[in-house]
Amino acid sequence: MGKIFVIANQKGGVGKTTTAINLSAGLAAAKKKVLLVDIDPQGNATSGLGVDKNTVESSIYDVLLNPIPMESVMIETSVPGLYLAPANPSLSGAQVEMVEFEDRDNRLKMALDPLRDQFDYIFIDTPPSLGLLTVNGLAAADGVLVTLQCEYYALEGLGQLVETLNLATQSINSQLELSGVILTMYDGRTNLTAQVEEEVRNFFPEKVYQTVIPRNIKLAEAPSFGKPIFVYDFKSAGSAAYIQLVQEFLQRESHN
Amino acid sequence: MGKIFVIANQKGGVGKTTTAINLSAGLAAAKKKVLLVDIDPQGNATSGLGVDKNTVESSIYDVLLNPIPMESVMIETSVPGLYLAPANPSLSGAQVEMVEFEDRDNRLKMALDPLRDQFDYIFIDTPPSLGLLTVNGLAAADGVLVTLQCEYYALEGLGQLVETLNLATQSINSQLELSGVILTMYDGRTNLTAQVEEEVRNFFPEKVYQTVIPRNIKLAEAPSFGKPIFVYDFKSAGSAAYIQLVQEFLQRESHN
Ligand SMILES: Nc1ncnc2c1ncn2[C@@H]1O[C@H](COP(=O)(O)OP(=O)(O)OP(=O)(O)O)[C@@H](O)[C@H]1O
Ligand SMILES: Nc1ncnc2c1ncn2[C@@H]1O[C@H](COP(=O)(O)OP(=O)(O)OP(=O)(O)O)[C@@H](O)[C@H]1O
Ligand SMILES: [Mg+2]
Ligand SMILES: [Mg+2]
Repeated sequence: MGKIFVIANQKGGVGKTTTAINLSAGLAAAKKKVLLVDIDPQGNATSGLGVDKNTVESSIYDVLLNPIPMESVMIETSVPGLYLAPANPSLSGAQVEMVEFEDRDNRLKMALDPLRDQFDYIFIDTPPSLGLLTVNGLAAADGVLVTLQCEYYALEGLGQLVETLNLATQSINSQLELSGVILTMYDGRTNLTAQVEEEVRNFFPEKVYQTVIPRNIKLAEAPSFGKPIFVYDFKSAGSAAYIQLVQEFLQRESHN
Repeated sequence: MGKIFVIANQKGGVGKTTTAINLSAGLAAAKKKVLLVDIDPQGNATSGLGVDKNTVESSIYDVLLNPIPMESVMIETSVPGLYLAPANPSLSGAQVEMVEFEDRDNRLKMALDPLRDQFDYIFIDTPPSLGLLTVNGLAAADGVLVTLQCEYYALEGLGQLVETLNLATQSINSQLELSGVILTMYDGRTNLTAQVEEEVRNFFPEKVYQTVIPRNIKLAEAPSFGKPIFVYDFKSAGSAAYIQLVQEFLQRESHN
C-alpha cells in the first residue's frame, strides 16, 4: 500500500524540488515504484526530469479541474521505476478556478487515493506558498517532508509552517504527520548553518534527518540537463548525500 | 514626486527581500527618503530590518482590508530616512479575503498614491507567487525590478514572469515598465552563472544591471541581526555590491 508524502515549505528556494526529484529518483534506483506529482505552476520538477512542460498535453491542471484520472497524465521518466504527473503553465490558473468547488481541498486526494496500490511511494512537490495547491497536497498526504535551508529567513518561517500543519491536521487531514525535516544547502564551515542546525534539532528532536544535504554546485547544474544528480554526476557530494538520504528514508519508514 | 518600484519574481529564494532591504537602506544612506512596503506574509523584509512582526499592531493587512491609511502603520527603522510598512502573519489571510472586493487589484495602489510626494522612492517586497498580493504590487508600481538568481530554475521562470508583466500592463497598469533585472547570488567561478548571465543579457540588452550581487555569506547573516548589510558588515563584498547597485540605480533613474 503506497504511502504519500508532500514536500512543503512556504519559504522559497529551500530545496523542495531538488529533494523531490532526487529522493524519488533514488528510491526508484532502489527498486521502489515511485510517482512524483508536480503541483507547482513553475513546473520545476517536470523540467528537472527532462520533460518539456510546454509540450505536455494534459497535466495536473486537468486532473484537478476537469477532472480526468491521474493515470491519463502520468508519464514514464528516463529513470526506470519513476513516473511523473507533470505540471504545465495552465496550473497557475487552477488556484482561482478551484475556489468555487465544494471539495476544492480534496481534488488531489481523490485523484491519488485510487493509485496507492500501484506505487510504493508517491511524492508531491509544492509551490512556495500556503495557497490552495499546497493545501491540496497536505490533504492528500500521509506525511510531510519539510526541506529547510540552513539560513535565517528559512528558520524564521518554520513557526508559521508548523502552525499551518497543525491547522491542516485539525481541519482537512487528521492523519497527516510531520514525517521529517531535511537540512539543505548545508555549509558546515559557517556559523549560520551551525546555529540553524542546533535550533532545529532542539525544536524537533526525532524528526530532523541525520543526513544533511551540502551546498553543491552539481545539484544546481543537474536540472539544466533534465537529470537527477545520480545520472548527472554520480561522484559528486550532492549525489552521495541524496543516496544517504534515500537510505535513511527507507530505514525510518521500516520502523513506522 | 516619488517613484514606486515593485521587486518581484515568482521563483522562490532569488534575493527579492535581500535586495529590497539593502537597496532601500542604501538609498536612505544616500539621503533619499524611502518607504519599504512588505506585502509578503512571510514578513522577511520586516524582520530583516529588526522589527518583530508578532508585536506589530497594525500592518499592511489592515491597510488592504479595513482599510486604514498607510501613514498609520508606517514606522521608522533604525536607518535614518528609511520607513517601513510592516507585514504580520495575518497577511496570509488577506489573499482569500480580498477576492470579494470589486477593486481587489488596486487596494495597495489606493493606499500608496497619496504618499508619493512624501518620499523619493517607495519599494514593495512581494511573496514568491503571482497571486493577488503580488498583483497589488504590480498595479501600484511604476516599475518592476526583477532579482534573478544565476541558476537554471530561476532562468526558466523568466519567461512566465515576462508574460505576467505583459498581462499586467494590458489589464491592470498600463504605465508599468520593466525597470531592471539584477543578477543575484552571482558566482563568477561557475559555468552555470556564466551561462545564465549570457542568456539574460541577450534577452534584455539594456535592462540587466551591470552591477551583480555576489554570493556572500554576510548577506545571509545580516537579517539574523535585523540590519542592512552596510550596518552589519560594511567591509564585506555584499556591502560593496549593494553600494554599487545604489549608485547604478540612481544613475539609471537620472536618465529616465
Ligand atoms: N544542496 C544544494 N546545493 C546547491 N544548490 C542547490 C541545492 N539544492 C538546491 N539548489 C539550487 O538552489 C535553487 C533552489 O532550489 P529548489 O528550486 O530546489 O528550491 P525550491 O524550494 O523548490 O524553490 P521554490 O520555492 O521556488 O519552489 C535551485 O536553483 C537549485 O538548483
Ligand atoms: N547574494 C547573496 N549571497 C548569499 N546569500 C544570499 C544572497 N542574497 C540572499 N541570500 C540569502 O538567500 C536566501 C534567499 O534570499 P531572499 O530571502 O532574499 O530571497 P527571496 O526571493 O526574498 O525569497 P522568497 O521567495 O522566499 O521571498 C536568504 O536566506 C538570504 O539571506
Ligand atoms: Mg520548487
Ligand atoms: Mg522574500
